[in-house]
Amino acid sequence: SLYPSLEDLKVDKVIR
Amino acid sequence: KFSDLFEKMVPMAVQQAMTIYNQRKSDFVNRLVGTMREATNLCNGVLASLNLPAALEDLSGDSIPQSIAEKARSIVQQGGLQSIEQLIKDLPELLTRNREILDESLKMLDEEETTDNDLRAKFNQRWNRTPSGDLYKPLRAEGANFRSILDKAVQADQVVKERYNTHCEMIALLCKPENELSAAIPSANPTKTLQGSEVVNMLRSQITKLDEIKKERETLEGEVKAVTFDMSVSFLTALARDGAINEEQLSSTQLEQLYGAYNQRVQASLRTQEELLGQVQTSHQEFSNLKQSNAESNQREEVLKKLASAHDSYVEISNNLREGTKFYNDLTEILLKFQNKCSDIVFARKTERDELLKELQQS
Repeated sequence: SLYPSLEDLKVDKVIR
Repeated sequence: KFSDLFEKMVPMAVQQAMTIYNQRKSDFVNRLVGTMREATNLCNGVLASLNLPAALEDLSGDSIPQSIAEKARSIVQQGGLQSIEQLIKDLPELLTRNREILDESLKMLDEEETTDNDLRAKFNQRWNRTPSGDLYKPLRAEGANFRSILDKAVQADQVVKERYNTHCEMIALLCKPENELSAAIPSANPTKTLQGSEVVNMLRSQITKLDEIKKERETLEGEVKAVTFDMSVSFLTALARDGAINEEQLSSTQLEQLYGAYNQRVQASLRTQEELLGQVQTSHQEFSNLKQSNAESNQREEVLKKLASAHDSYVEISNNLREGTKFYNDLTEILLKFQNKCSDIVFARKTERDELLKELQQS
């Protein structure tokens, strides 16, 4: 794939 | 009508294990799919470089070989050059939109921080809340990450544009009406006499087998992507039973179970293709020796090869553009969420600031 993966960013990170 | 709002809630350890598992799974699937696509591209590239199957169809030496005509029809059907030109034209706007959302968000943080610092300079110890700069570190780190992602996207855009520039002339030719396309391909001696010969039949059968393998891979890709499994149940069970989750072991065992067989089939497909391509090379050598080549037939062959490659390039560029467009659209959604986070925290800081100012004025 040519473009960067957005997989990590799609997960809503827990806000502490 | 009760629905449990907390149905999806799991222990933190399970949540973290699921994140890693999903990453492992998508890495695995992407690698598998990537391997298959690479193999298909390789196959297409080799055949195009040998002018196959066009050379086998080229009876008259001056009409368009069937496979080339099909390739032409296929890309005209997909929208021809115009559709990819349009997508390329749209890319800069998509990029700009994303940049603007990111810039706006970070600007909000900068402005609030400036005000906070000014007030801290004015009131010294009496302005005793945490400095905005400290609070905003994680968000700014996120912002920096987004910037580097956009930089990579810009490079990807460039690659696509260059691919397009390299191949647009031939693609345009392939999109022309049949008579214009035919006129653009140099004429040459007919190879009628070779039809029915054993080497031509062998090549035909080898190419048919390669087409079957490529089709199988398409099906396989669909199957691999359709695999679903709820890993959270396994993690929950492990946690309840052992008090801890050995994520790496559980994940790799499960992934092997889910995808092991598919992996084997992919490897087998690669081996079969390699064998067949070897056979094609050998047969083609024989075929070339039988054909009587001269300057005209070589010229004709060169143009036919370029046209076959143009089709492959068109497919590749279309895929790239689809991926790029989806990337920018998905990123917009993510950046809008980020923008909301920034505006929420800035709003909270402003509210707090106003209250602090009131207290200080009263005291």
